[in-house]
Amino acid sequence: DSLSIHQLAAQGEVSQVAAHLSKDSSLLSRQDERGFTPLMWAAAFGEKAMVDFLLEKGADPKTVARERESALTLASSGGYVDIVESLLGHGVDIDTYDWNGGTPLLYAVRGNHVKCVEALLAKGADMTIESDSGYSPMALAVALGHKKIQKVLEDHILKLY
Amino acid sequence: SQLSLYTSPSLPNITLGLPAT
Repeated sequence: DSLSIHQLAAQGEVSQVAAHLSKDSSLLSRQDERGFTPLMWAAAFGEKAMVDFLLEKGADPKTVARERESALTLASSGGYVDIVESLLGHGVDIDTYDWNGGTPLLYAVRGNHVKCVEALLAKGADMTIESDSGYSPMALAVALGHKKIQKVLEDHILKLY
Repeated sequence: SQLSLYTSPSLPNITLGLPAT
């Protein structure tokens, strides 16, 4: 009964992942049936140490899953600002747009994750990209009643001008 | 030993429940 590399990554089992990688380094970029890599599982479950370990081993943070999900969108949706910043530090595309109709910023707004919104804006996330259904980050914040995020977005706009 | 398995990551539908703009 052994866990897959994806489950081990999600559960933060760094030493076990290291052991698996030493036997088969291709596991680093192994995508599951939906296209998710171990790095994406770790990002989705907020495993910061695992994310850093996998990046150090050379995991590609730019890989996207079948529906164009990325490690950055998963971390932004989960509100894991430390992982968001780690990924942004590795040159990922900050405005990846997936088939679910969202960018990392839109997911952070949707999840009411103020610090993630701030981190993404500070790194130049595009506030004009709308969701599939036509919601900009600002319109989404207003519609969801996420007042603090609305304020962060307004302050950011004021800073731009 | 009982293995605890995490469910596969998924992203929420961003505008679920909101009126279409």
